[in-house]
Amino acid sequence: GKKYKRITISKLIQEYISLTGFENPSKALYTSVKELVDNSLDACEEARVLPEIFIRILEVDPDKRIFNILVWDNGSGVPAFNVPFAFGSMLYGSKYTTKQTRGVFGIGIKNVILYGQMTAHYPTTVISSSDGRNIYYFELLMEVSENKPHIISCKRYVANFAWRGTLVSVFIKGNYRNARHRILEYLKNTAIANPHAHIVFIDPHGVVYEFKRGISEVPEPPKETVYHPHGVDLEQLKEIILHSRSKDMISFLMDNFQRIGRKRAIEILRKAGIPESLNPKKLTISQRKALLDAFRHVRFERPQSGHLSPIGDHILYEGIRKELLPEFIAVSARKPSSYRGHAFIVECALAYGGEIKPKDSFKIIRYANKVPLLHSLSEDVSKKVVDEIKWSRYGVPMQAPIVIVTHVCSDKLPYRTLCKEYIADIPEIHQEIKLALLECARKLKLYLSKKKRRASFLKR
Amino acid sequence: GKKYKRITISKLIQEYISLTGFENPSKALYTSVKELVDNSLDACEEARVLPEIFIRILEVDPDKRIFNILVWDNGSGVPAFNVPFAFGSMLYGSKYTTKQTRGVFGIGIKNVILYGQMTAHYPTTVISSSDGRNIYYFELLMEVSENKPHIISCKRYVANFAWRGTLVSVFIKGNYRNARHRILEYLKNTAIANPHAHIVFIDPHGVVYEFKRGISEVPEPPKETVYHPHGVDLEQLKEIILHSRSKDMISFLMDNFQRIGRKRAIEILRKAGIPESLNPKKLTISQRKALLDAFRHVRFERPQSGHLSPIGDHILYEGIRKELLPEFIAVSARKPSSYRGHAFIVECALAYGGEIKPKDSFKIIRYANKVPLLHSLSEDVSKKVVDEIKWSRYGVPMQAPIVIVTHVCSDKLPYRTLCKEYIADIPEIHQEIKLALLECARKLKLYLSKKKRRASFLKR
Ligand SMILES: Nc1ncnc2c1ncn2[C@@H]1O[C@H](COP(=O)(O)OP(=O)(O)OP(=O)(O)O)[C@@H](O)[C@H]1O
Ligand SMILES: Nc1ncnc2c1ncn2[C@@H]1O[C@H](COP(=O)(O)OP(=O)(O)OP(=O)(O)O)[C@@H](O)[C@H]1O
Ligand SMILES: [Mg+2]
Ligand SMILES: [Mg+2]
Repeated sequence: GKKYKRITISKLIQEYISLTGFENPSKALYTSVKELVDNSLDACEEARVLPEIFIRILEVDPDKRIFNILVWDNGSGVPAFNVPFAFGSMLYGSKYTTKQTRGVFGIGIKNVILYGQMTAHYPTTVISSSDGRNIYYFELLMEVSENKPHIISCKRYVANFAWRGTLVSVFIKGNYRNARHRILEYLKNTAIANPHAHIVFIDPHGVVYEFKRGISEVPEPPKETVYHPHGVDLEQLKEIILHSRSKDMISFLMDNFQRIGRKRAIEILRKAGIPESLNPKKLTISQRKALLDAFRHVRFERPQSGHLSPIGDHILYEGIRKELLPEFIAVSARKPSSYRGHAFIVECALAYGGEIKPKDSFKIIRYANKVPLLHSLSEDVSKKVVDEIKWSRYGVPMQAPIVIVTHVCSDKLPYRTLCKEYIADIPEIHQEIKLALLECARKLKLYLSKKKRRASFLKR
Repeated sequence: GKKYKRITISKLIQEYISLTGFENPSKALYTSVKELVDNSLDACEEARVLPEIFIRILEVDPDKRIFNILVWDNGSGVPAFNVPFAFGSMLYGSKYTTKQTRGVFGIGIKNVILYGQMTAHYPTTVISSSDGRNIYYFELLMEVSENKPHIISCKRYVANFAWRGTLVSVFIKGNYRNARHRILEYLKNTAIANPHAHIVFIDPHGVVYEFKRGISEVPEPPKETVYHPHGVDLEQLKEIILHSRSKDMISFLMDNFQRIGRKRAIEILRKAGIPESLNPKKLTISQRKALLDAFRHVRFERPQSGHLSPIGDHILYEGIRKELLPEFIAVSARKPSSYRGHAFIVECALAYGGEIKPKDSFKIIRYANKVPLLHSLSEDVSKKVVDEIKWSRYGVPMQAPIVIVTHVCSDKLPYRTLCKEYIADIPEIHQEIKLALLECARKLKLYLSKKKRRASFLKR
């Protein structure tokens, strides 16, 4: 007969490790570095500090190709009470908020630890201080079939110096020779988008790669926001009602949603046929449907975007200039737009000529929430846009020395995979990237025609 | 401070519905039909019956674009005890086995129900009989934040006729106008790969599409198999040990793994330095590592493949012929191969000329475990292979009227997304598809040159 059973998310991911980006040892090494560094950058952003991130990869067993990856940061740290689940239980984390963060799923570091246990089975070490005084040392394993942490040891030290931050050490089967290029590209692109970060990477051969700090101010961090009425479905509304402390519908609407003032709240409730004094916890299913209907029929300003944290056109310009040394750069930072009630900002750039190599012709450097995307290019919305644009009309022929840079940031991005490798081809996002790139293309066209005229002028 | 919390998989998927293929109402309607029909075909395969599948889509609310999707099959049915969790709790199902099945994750139908609750919030109806006598009627909702079913009603009827099977009725927000083409393509391609199935589809306009049975024998169904030694990692070994009833290592190896006879079991244990009489439940971590090491250093025959269920070259040929009416078809069914200890079979075909339209030039029809793949083409391994082949060398120019068909089946396919939209570009699979397509291309080249000679002969 059929065997019905329940499994945990960690068990499923272990069976289908291709879901999380660990399909071979080379990609596994890259993905591990990415997940660790993304977490460190989120933590430093949370702590509002200039990031100091140290990464070391060591080959501990050449026969079995086991590597140790150690990442240390000066971020917010993880409170001792939360360490076991944060590092040992999938679908546990601190980023389930309506805020722009690099991590969002609550599984990233656990994916690394799981792969490590499948291929190497050394415990994971976490050393962290979240109060700058007590330092906790944990040795952990994941109990995969139960999705629970297993604490091997836990010690507390009192520091006589103020240190806050986190150190994570994992062992995985990897392939540095094939992963090296991608790891360096990820770190380099991360440095471009986060120039206030100081990153040091020591590789298995002892080579030191240092990405010095380019600016010394911490950028304005992302903030949490409330839902826009157009970003709410019936299940989310149920959740908002559950956590709301409002005693009547007017304050419920004004406190829990963007762009709703008193006047608009009254209008919405009238449209929905809901009494103003009703306690939101008493809303029936049909009243909730009526409320969402009213949301759909009332005009709202587009979602607020002050809570987002784009790269910034000066920073993007400077980062590209230092890295690619082109003869020309055009940057376009679009006004905020929105998709399903969530605000997003697109920033794009074109770099042309100079030191750009022929083999990098039409290379696309992508970012999502300031994180470099290095895989699954062909399904990504940026690639779809680049392929649609008639570049020749802008004086850019095939094989021109042009590099395209795209960044999309939002408090909710439409990721298609559990390793966030690419962004879905959503019409609103597609349109914004296209307008940004066309804007850059027009600037490039102007530059190229001026250059041509100057050249023909000089000829005479 | 930071808010650490745990969430359920259903809550995560509700927040990131782009993970499961429901990013817009049109794709949602398509994906819903796919998930329901895939489940029906799996159920009919389980019951070893000639599938009778009835699909009806009705528009129940034109303003809000709410559709009802009803799918009825004569498959194995779902035991009453299992219905609530099978239809109301993610990561619950009967397909967590080492067997080739269309469904594998235990979330498919729940993704449909979740999207329905987000956009329409009508209960789901399930009517099922698994013993041909008692018919159970359920009305269910999903409790999304807890990943639990909520049973609204449950009734039992005794049938005075023998009926076994399942009927599922869901309500979702959809867009039939934009989904129609894809739904029909999915059903048509499903009929090609499953010609023993009788499928009737009634659409919202009352149009009836019938896919008559092409053959009257039930194909050899897929079977469950045990792990090949090369398909086992440390976590899987832990699980195998946990469920094993063997009292010594020799029987443990022979009973739980493919390709291990008594002689080989002795050799493996000697290499690993493990006593033959040891109870497997007493294996230490280092002994388990030594066992996997020994597995890696012993030569094994490649995994058995008799448990797989390919389409069959005659069936593929006939299905393509009826559907595309080409002037020439080449089919290549490769011998079984393996990837990470799991056997897989590749079948490919090329159709040329005849009724193939110019706009379908180089169209790729893909299947995975007999299920048509209609999205994310550009990241799929088949597309990567097709783009690598120098078709002109085989007499096939750009814009030639050629359609390419690929099928990969296995008891474990490397899916990259939770909606199984494409197969990862794994070297072993890539290679097999390439060899199969080149084989077909050579046959096509032969045909085209013969055709050319005949034409020039006739000219004189
Ligand atoms: N270096 C770190 N500093 C501070 N907190 C960390 C660090 N690494 C992990 N954490 C904490 O552990 C939690 C789990 O991390 P994990 O990477 O699994 O998930 P996530 O980052 O929330 O989301 P994602 O799965 O998208 O990466 C985080 O939410 C964060 O609270
Ligand atoms: N029409 C049906 N007939 C018989 N059993 C069914 C039917 N539909 C669903 N089931 C049962 O419900 C379970 C859950 O279905 P669901 O689609 O969620 O997961 P799955 O098919 O196992 O995997 P996947 O997520 O890949 O689709 C199945 O494993 C199966 O046992
Ligand atoms: Mg993370
Ligand atoms: Mg299913």
